[in-house]
Amino acid sequence: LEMPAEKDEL
Amino acid sequence: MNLFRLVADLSHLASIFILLHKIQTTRSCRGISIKTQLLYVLVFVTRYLDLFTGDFVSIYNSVMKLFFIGSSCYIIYLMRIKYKPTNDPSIDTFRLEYILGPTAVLALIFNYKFTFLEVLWAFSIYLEAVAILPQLFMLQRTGEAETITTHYLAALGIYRGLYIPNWIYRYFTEGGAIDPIAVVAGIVQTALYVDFFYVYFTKVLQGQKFELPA
Repeated sequence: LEMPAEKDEL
Repeated sequence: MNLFRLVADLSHLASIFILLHKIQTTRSCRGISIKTQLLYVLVFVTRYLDLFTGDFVSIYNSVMKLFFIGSSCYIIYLMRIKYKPTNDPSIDTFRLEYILGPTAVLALIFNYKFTFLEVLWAFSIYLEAVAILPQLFMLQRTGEAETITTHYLAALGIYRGLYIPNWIYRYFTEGGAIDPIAVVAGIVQTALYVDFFYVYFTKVLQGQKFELPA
């Protein structure tokens, strides 16, 4: 699994 | 940022304004579970610690985080102090330990890194997924709800529902990136609203009162 580049979800 | 995500966040904002409007205009927090609202404070505080660690994302992101922390604390102030007499703890009886215990254990086991911040972040994700349970439990117990309260829940449900197409969109536009903790918890969270939305669509949006079958 590749994680999203940044945790930008609120 | 994609359209699903933007509308989801706006729906989340709307839900908070609907709740504030309900409390201020009726001068009452009747029908609102303070346990769910306390859980949201905990969700936001544990998730947004990155505000203080220098992991800056964007102005939008930081402003929203501060708004969610501030407004959730303000709602607690309204419920616990300003309109305290309208808060009836005898129907808000969901046991918080049934939520806090399992989500804390889950966070300790399933996290991206065994560090203080990452465990708290995972905890906040699991906690948010089930934070609505005391509210839904209360609704189930009383069997009815003020229309404005159902609009509040609908806005929250739309917010959660739209995160799913947002992840699908991001999966295809960000090279197959996926955040399994957020996605699994998010699907569980959205599923919790299914029963509510059935009654909301078949009754409230047809102009009837929100009433559960006896």
